[in-house]
Amino acid sequence: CEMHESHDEL
Amino acid sequence: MNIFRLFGDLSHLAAIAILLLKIWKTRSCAGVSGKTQLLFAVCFITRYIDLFLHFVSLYNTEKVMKLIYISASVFTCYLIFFKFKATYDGNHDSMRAEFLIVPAAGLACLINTKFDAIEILWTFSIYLEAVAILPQLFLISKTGEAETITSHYLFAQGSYRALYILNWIYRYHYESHVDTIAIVAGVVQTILYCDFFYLYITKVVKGQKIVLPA
Repeated sequence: CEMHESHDEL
Repeated sequence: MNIFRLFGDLSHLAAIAILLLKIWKTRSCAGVSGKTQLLFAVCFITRYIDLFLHFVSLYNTEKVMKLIYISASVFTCYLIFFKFKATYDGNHDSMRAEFLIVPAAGLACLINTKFDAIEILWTFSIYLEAVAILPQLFLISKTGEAETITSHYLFAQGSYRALYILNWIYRYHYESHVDTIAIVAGVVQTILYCDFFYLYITKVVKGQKIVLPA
């Protein structure tokens, strides 16, 4: 499942 | 946070530090593409725009890292275009940056996860970062050589996104997390380094300098 949270990587 | 992402970010920090040291110690930016550094600065500013919009206290390392990336890349551009401008190799740094910026901006408007300003800016920064190294690789192909320290910079810079690919594989497998746009752009970005990685591993590691067939 694609958890779409705000991009949490640099 | 996993080991791949940690080493990826450390490799990225190392690349930025190596380049700053090279320019500062040799007081010269010969062999360094100013356009690539400008594009990286644009990437960081458009990607971390949230730092400026709702500035929250530096409550975690991520905010500090983002500020380090932005300030270090802006400072690098200052060194290249102002302080050591006389040593900037303008006529070899001749790849048209517009040919990278315009398609990245266009694509960001077409292919994104959400059509809103912040998300489009983030997507633009991801697409731009994938091709931002091209002016630097182009400059090396024009001059036909790369200083050893610049090769180390490029190796660290290329390794950072290669490690991020491992991080994405890890996160897909263990966290079922997938960020398709970042992954596709990151793979393209790493592929662009393959030729250089080959030269680096076959030459620089043995102490030779990278000299491209003229």
